Amino acid sequence: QEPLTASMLAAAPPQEQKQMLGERLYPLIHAMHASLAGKITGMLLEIDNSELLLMLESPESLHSKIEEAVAVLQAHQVTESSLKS
Amino acid sequence: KKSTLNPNAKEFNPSKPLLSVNK
Repeated sequence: QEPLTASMLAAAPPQEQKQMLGERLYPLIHAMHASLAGKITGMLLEIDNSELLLMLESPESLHSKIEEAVAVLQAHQVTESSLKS
Repeated sequence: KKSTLNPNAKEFNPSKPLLSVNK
């Protein structure tokens, strides 16, 4: 699969840009956190496209962002379940 | 530091599945 570039993204409508980024991010996230992949991808897609492109080129920064998302998600789930009980 | 990530973000649905899963 050819790498996603800023010019490829710029040629697409905004909503499609996120979908294109998501399609690239999802398999990488799925490899780390299969059960949370959809949710984590959705969270990361709220980040600026330019930053997401950098992350796709830098596995290290992507991994740290994924771990951050997992931590945020877990903290959120703990809060939610404590509210319910 | 506080994360800017939003736990209530909408879930992403890939257009094509990664693995062939028979449901």
